[in-house]
Formats: sequence, structure tokens, C-alpha cells
Amino acid sequence: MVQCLDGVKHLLAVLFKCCDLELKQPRGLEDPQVLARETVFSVSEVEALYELFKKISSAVIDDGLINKEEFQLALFKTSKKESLFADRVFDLFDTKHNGILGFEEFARALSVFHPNASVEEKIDFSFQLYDLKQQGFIERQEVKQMVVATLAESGMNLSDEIIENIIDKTFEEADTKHDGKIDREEWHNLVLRHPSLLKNMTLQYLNALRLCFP
Amino acid sequence: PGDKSTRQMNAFQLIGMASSLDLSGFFEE
Repeated sequence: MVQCLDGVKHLLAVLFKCCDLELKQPRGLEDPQVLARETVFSVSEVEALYELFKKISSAVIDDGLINKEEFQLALFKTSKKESLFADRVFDLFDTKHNGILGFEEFARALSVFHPNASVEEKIDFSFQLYDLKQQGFIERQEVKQMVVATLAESGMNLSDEIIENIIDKTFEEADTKHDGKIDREEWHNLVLRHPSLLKNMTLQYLNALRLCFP
Repeated sequence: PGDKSTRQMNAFQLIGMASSLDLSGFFEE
């Protein structure tokens, strides 16, 4: 019986060790060629981007990973600011869903913001940004939540009646299937009618990466 | 502001304006 318990303990220890290794993020610049092949960045841009990553990831804890505090600090120069959108963007960057960003996650996500990235990639990323519950469609309630949160963050004041009115008109235009939600196809069509919805999806800085981080 | 131009925006344009989400902060000192 004791031998059997020891065996189980040993098995669990091995299992935890495996899980731990699995959960650890690859740190550092492992293979710039692979990232350059799979993103819009060139090898030298990947290397320049890594310099930016090192700077951001060492702001609070120098562990070669970006946590949410460092992410906010880099964006707003303060970690105190409440931002629903910064939270959403961080969550979308965090494809491994472990609350920290490795360089690969950072580079792959920023690639979507490159001026040379396709409009389709940008439309898809922006759709996920608004699909708070990740259900594959944007609900009216999600839009209201974001409007209210972002207005509050910016100190803008609009009455509930005006907000409801704006959302009504938005759904009248976007929800062409009249099912009370905006799916990817409807989002795609809405963005094509209003390209300004993608204006924050392109970062001109990414064209000058090698100049910023030689 | 509840001015006319704000009310004529769609909800996503309004969110974009109010959120001031811009990743260029990454590149600025």
C-alpha cells in the first residue's frame, strides 16, 4: 500500500513537472527567421522589435515577459489608468491565455498592425476586440458595455437615451440579417462602409522599426 | 459632449473616439 502511494506521488510529481515545462513561455528571440516567415516583419525588423520588447518587458519585472502592468505602462506611461480596450487588446495578444506575453505573441499580434498587413487581418482582429464574450458575434449588450465604459474613461457624458439611440441606428445599419447581433460578415461589410473603424489598426511606427531600434 | 456630430456617429466610431486606443504609445518616450 505504501509502495503504491509512493508510486502515485512519483507519478504526480512527474506530471506536475511536465505541466510546468509546458506552461513556461519561450523567452527571448528564439528564431527570427521563423517569425519573419510567418509575419509581415523582415528578419531585421523582428530583431528591432525584440529591442522594443526587451524595453517594455523589463519595466516592472525583468523576466523577459510582458505582464499587464508593463503593457499599460508602455501604452499610457502609467499603470493606473483604467482601460477596457487596453485589457481587450492585451487579452487578444495573450494567445496562450496565461496572463503574460512572450516575444512571439507580441510580434505576431503587432504584425496585424503593420501598414503592410492585410485589411482582412485587421478586420478580423477588430471584430475579436468587440466580441467581448468571444461568441463569434457582437451583441447589443456588448456594444452598450463598451460605449458606456469608454465614455466614462474619457470623461465624456452622453445621456442613456442618446447612447440607446446611437446603438439602435448602428444595429439598423450593421445587422442586415436582423437577428440582433453582428456577425463577422456583417462586421466586414460595416467596416468597408466605414474604413475609419480601422484607423487605430495601423501603426506607421512599424515601418520605421529599424530606425527606432537600430 | 452630446453635440450633433457625436450623435451622428455609429457606436463603433464613438467607442474609437472615446477609447483613444492607440498602440503608438509603445513607441513613444
